[in-house]
Amino acid sequence: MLEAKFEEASLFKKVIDSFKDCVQLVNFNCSEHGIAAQAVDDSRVLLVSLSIGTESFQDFRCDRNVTLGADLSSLSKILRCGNNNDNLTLIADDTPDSLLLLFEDTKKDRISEYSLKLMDIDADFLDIEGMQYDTTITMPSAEFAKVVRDLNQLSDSLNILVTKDTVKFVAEGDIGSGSVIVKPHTDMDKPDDSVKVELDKPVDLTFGSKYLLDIIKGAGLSNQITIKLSSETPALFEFGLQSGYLQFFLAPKFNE
Amino acid sequence: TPIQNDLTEFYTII
Repeated sequence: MLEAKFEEASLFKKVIDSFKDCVQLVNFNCSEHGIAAQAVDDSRVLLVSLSIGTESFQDFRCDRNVTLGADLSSLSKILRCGNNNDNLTLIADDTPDSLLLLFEDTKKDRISEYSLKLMDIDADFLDIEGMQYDTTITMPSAEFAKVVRDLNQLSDSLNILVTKDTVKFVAEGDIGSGSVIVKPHTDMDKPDDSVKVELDKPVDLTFGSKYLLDIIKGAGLSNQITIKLSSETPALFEFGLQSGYLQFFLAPKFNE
Repeated sequence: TPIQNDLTEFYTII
């Protein structure tokens, strides 16, 4: 039996909104540690990995491991029916055909109940553990989102170059070119505005802008984004949750 | 023009 109660429905709504546009069918694996999911987009270029730890819930109970196969567009429709500050409880039995979503407005004494039909999803699972990265960048997620949106107007590719003291984003397209340089700095008053670069080796990688546009939809989850890059391997873009994370793994583009 | 890679070139399918 799974019974997972979010104090506010907004957290789960935001998490699902952050990746429902790039993957459609997702297996949510529920265990005593919380809820986790991994899914790859149809083009197999972008992978989403979600972990919501038990600390993110007001109450969490999962007696046996349960897999909830869900169509995110359907789940998202139901999530829109609840208000952001409602309590949201996800309920499923040990071999569920459906997931019960219970929204409670404790002030108004209103309870709304929805049932989502589940499905068997046969999805590839990729071994993404234990990758080594040459550089780790931590920066404000809103700033990263703006860079991606701005440079996307110029090209369908975004080049990220990292050296000891700069991160350079470059786009070159038919109408012209653009670049944004971000330098590491520490903001004592607003730590979330700081930019940190840890570097083992300089990195020069190119990514498809359309996938980065999907990734920045997670920017509402966390004030900061952590980007891990390594030559000629997929990059990791991570938004931290209070307990857990939403990660995107993106395969780079290579020059011929 | 750079060529888009596939994730399965880097990761093993379990």
